[in-house]
Amino acid sequence: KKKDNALLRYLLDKDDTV
Amino acid sequence: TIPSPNFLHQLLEGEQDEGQLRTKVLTSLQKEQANRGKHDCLNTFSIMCKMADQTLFGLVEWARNSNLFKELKVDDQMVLLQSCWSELLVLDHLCRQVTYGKEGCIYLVTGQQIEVSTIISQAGMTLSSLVTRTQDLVSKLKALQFDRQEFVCLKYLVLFNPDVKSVQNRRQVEQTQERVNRALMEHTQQSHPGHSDKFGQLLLRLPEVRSISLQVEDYLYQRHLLGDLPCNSLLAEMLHGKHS
Repeated sequence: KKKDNALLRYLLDKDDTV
Repeated sequence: TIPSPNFLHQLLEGEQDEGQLRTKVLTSLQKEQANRGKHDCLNTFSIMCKMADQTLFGLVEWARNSNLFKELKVDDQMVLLQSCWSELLVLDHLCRQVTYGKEGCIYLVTGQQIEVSTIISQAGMTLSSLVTRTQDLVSKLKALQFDRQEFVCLKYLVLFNPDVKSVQNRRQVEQTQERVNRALMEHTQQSHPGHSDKFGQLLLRLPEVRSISLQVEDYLYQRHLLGDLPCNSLLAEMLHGKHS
């Protein structure tokens, strides 16, 4: 399941400062 | 806690700008078409999926930027979004219809309007039923004089759902839901004093939104099984999340 939600996790976890 | 007068105002401030979203979707579609040969056009269903995909990206960004949502850990954020993403898409669509839609037409996120009769004449049974059910709900919301404050409250009520399985910080989710619920009740009483039960009428629409969203997911999943759904999209990932 975790693999399935990789994009969602990326979108929620991404670092805006980069 | 009693919601401060500017609580609702803060929620509204977090709303996406419709014009920016429209530009983002149009740019994405134009890029997509530019990557294809002149004669290799996207079919209607693929275009609709691209629109929904971009709108979904926007909704995830909206949630992510919300101060209330930021109070939750990413695992909880994921579980909540995975549970309600299709309801948020339906609510977003409904609000767009109430705000911009002409009678008998569907207003798309790109700013285009399509006659409902045109869609019904070309769509299959499931999609026709979906369109009819959604348009009925639009009529009810228009009759209720559904406004932006109420729309944003319903989005938060759908997002902060303490009944979602495997939510860790359930108490935090409950508190936010109760706070938004109270703000919605006070807003409907202050702005529509003549409509005694507007609050109750609005909440009664949520099960309908849920039911339509589940039908949308089933429809999309069927189309996915037929190989019609564009892959590598947030829409496909969220759909898989629920059906895996």
